[in-house]
Amino acid sequence: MNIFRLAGDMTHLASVLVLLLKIHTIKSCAGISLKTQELYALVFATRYLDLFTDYISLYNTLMKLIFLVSSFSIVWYIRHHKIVRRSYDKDQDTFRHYFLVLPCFLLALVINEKFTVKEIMWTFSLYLEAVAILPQLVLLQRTRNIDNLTGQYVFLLGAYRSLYILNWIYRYFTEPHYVHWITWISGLVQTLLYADFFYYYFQSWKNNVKLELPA
Amino acid sequence: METFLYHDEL
Repeated sequence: MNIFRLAGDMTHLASVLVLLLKIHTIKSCAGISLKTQELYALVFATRYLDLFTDYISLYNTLMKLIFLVSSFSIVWYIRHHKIVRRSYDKDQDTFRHYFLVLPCFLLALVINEKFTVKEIMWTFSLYLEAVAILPQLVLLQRTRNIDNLTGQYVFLLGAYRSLYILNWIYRYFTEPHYVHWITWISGLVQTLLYADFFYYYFQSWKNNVKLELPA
Repeated sequence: METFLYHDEL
């Protein structure tokens, strides 16, 4: 464990907590893409298959449980909670995210480190996570007014993967044989997808104006 | 062991 990875995990945890806080306290999911939340629940479900088979550390198991429970409960809130579901704007959240699942799965079948079920599901979760934010970014472009919590949520989600890139660089230089192109490239693609959001988020913060994404 | 170590990240 290095500081970059710990910071990355804490930032990721913060993004999930910000979202849960928003949904639970103000009972609203305005501006949040259910499709991105469903994709993230699938990412965690396919990535943490080894939750009960490989014990790495208490921290690792605990964080996996937190991410699994939080992502599925967010999906439940938006789908079924009698008040929250009313604020879900399904007419705007129209990204056909199922079109993301199949290509990622096919790619995982072709490009992976080992042709086993667990490894293919793990690789699938990496590719899927890289594109999972797309429905949310599309929704942000459509709903002009991005409230603070939603903006912070997306920012933290992008920041966590950026910190992971620093973690991979650190591990590459400090650990022999630590070379994982699949993880690095999908992590890089994921972070690049946030690039323009980061730019506008930083501009709004610097000029102290409301976050607006160009149509 | 290498595979086991490989998935030590979240």
